[in-house]
Amino acid sequence: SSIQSTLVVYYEKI
Amino acid sequence: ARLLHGSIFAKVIEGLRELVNEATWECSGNGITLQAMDSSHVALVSLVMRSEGFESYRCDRNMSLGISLVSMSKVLKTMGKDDSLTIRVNDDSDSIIIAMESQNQDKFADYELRLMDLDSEHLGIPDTDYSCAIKMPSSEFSRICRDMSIMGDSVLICTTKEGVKFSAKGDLGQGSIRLVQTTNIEKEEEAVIIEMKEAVALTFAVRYLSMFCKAAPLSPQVGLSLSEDTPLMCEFKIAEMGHVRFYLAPKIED
Repeated sequence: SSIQSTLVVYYEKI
Repeated sequence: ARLLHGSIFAKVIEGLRELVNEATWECSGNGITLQAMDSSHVALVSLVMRSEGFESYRCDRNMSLGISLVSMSKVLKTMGKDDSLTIRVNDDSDSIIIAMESQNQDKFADYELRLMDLDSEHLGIPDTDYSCAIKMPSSEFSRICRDMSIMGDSVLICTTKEGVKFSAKGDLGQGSIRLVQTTNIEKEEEAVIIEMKEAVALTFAVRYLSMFCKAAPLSPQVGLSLSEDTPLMCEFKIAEMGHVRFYLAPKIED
């Protein structure tokens, strides 16, 4: 089954 | 900021307000930008409205304006279809003024909305060289999201040189829609164009894609940019003035 990732996994907080 | 066709602004707000209820608008001499994430940090919207796209635009100093998009949407719903729109914030004011003017200048409406103090988080999104860029009619994309949501919560997007396939499965069974690339482009607005460096297969939550489709009235075409292990970028252009870009984190194998 798949789980939802979040954007903070891919992009840095600025 | 004045727009002869105020409906453009109303469409922008309608496109954003479901994903982000409130957001900070950054105003500068170059225009208006906004970046905001949904509360679960799964999706992000980035808006650019350049100053030259407005009938008139002036910003004497940079300002960050916290605005309830839900309230702004309610105000903009009062606007006539062909009304022009002027948005104004005076120095040291805690509210934004939304002024509407009918086409034959026989009706003038003014609203003031209180500004909000918002904590905003920003993400640095690098320029990405995506493996695959798809363009298709935005109405078609809306329809696909609607149809796929019948079958499941997630949609798998697979691209090949021939076309793009959307598929979903769930308790009912499964379904898929395959679009083939348009070979003979007569009307650019109706074309499906796929630029592919590498095939991709990525899964996304349909619920978010459907929210992005709320911005579909802004543009006859939508752009979907995909790379493996990268958030999807879904773009609607705003005529000559800018764009609304949505980013969506993919679903990954547990």
